[in-house]
Amino acid sequence: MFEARITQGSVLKKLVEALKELVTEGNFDVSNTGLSLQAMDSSHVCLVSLTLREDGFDHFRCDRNMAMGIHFGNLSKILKCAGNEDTITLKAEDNADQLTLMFEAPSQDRISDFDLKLMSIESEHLGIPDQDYSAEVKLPSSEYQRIVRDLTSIGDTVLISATKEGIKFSTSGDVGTANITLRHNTTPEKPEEQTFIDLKEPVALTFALRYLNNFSKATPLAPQVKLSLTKDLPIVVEYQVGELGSVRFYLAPKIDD
Amino acid sequence: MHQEPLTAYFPSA
Repeated sequence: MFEARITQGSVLKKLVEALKELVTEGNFDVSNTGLSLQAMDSSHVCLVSLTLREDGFDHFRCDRNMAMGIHFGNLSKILKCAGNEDTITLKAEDNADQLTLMFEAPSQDRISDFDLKLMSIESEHLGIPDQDYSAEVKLPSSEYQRIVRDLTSIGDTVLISATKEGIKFSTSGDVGTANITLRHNTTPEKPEEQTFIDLKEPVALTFALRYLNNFSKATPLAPQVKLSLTKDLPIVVEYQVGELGSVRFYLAPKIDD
Repeated sequence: MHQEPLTAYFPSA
């Protein structure tokens, strides 16, 4: 028996909206520590890693480990039927072929349930080591969204370089070139409006803007986003989802042929 | 330029 209840159901709606265009399907792995997902996009250059902790839910029960194969487009269709203020409960029997989603309005006068058909999905788990990065940059998620959106209108790839001067995003295309530099800035009173640059060594890597732009669909989940960069390694774009957990996007760098 | 698949960076667990 698996059961997970979250009062702030809109978080689940936002999570699925953030993932569904990158990955069409994947396994929700549930255990007594929580719910996780690892899924790659069809070209295998980007990976979504979602971790929701058991204690972040208002109620969580999982009697045995299960992998529930989810089609995210279908899950999104069902979650669109939930109100933004609804409490959402996920339920499945052991070895079930469906996941039940129950939506309760705050006034308790409307309760609905939907069954999502589960799929059998062969998925490859990657071992992602904990490691120190050359540069870690925390910035407002709205700022990240703006940068990648603006640069996507100019070019296809972005060179991200972190130095002691700041973090610079550069692109070029048919219309010309663009450079946006952010400096370490802890002046704003609100922590979520600050930019923190933790630099161990300068690093510069090139990435496809299409993916970085797609990751910014997670903006509604968190006021800040963390970018982690190390030479010759995928970038990590991480959104902390309150006390519930995090969603991380990994993207392989563009390298010279 | 090209991209290597993520499996080139992270081993299968």
